[in-house]
Amino acid sequence: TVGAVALDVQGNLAAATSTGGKTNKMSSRLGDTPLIGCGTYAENGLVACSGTGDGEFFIRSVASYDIAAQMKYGGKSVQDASKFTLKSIEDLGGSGGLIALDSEGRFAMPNSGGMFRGWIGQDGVPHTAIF
Amino acid sequence: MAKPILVIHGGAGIIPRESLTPEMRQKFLEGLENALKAGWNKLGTGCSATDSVAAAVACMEDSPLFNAGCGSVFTRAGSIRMEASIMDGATRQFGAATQLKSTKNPIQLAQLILEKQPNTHGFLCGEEAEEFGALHNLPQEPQEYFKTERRWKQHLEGLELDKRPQVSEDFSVVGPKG
Repeated sequence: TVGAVALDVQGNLAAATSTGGKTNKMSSRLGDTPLIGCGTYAENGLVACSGTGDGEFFIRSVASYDIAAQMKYGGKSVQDASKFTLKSIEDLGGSGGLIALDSEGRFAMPNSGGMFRGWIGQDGVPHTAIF
Repeated sequence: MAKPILVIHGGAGIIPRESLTPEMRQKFLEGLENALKAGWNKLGTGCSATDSVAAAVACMEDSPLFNAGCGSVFTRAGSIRMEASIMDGATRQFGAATQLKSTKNPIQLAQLILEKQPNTHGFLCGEEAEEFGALHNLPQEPQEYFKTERRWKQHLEGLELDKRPQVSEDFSVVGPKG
């Protein structure tokens, strides 16, 4: 699974996710990736989020909107909210990772055991990491 | 004016640290860098966040390294089925598509849906979704385009594990998790 979140100069947020699913899935299986609120979510003034991992657990957790809801109704930071959501997925028995970006440009990239990830800001220098 | 920023991921928890060779690691890092540059080419020149995330994701779909587009994992039946979605935070409209087998860049189909019919047919499935994309000139590819040797090997290994009764339902032991 791959994904991206961005904040543009107008202050608009966006999120995108794309996947081939999981190896040897049944052909008719749907994951969390195309489900808004689960694998993908964006709301101006709040957060943009994309997830990767055990899709069924992201669906059960309504993961992307769960992050937004914690920030919206609980006043949490993007870091605390995304960390809490991933922890709740792990508590259910799932694993994976998330990228989440708030409207001030703060972001979080929590993951269970490694995630291919990167970010680029105003200086135009790409930053990447795996573990 | 906000300070633009782009954040990406290319999958999580799929390759143990010890089995990732330096060469593979370098390839993955280059793949991520390419995606960041593709997205930044949009974002850094004043384009929308929506265009930027679509460009970054499309770049990873074009790379055989990542589990999306070319390089997607196989189904049990040995075919490819892809899905994608995109959401615009400004309008909270979205586009999504699933059960895709020939759309070269599923994220571009999701973006097309977002732009053309977000309030009436935001989430499309299967052949009709791909016909919609083809109607708007989105590139289509045969299944062979999406298949890679590395994913085929994972597929075969998964089928072997599936034959073992003690792990027959444990798909977590095999490859990418989506």
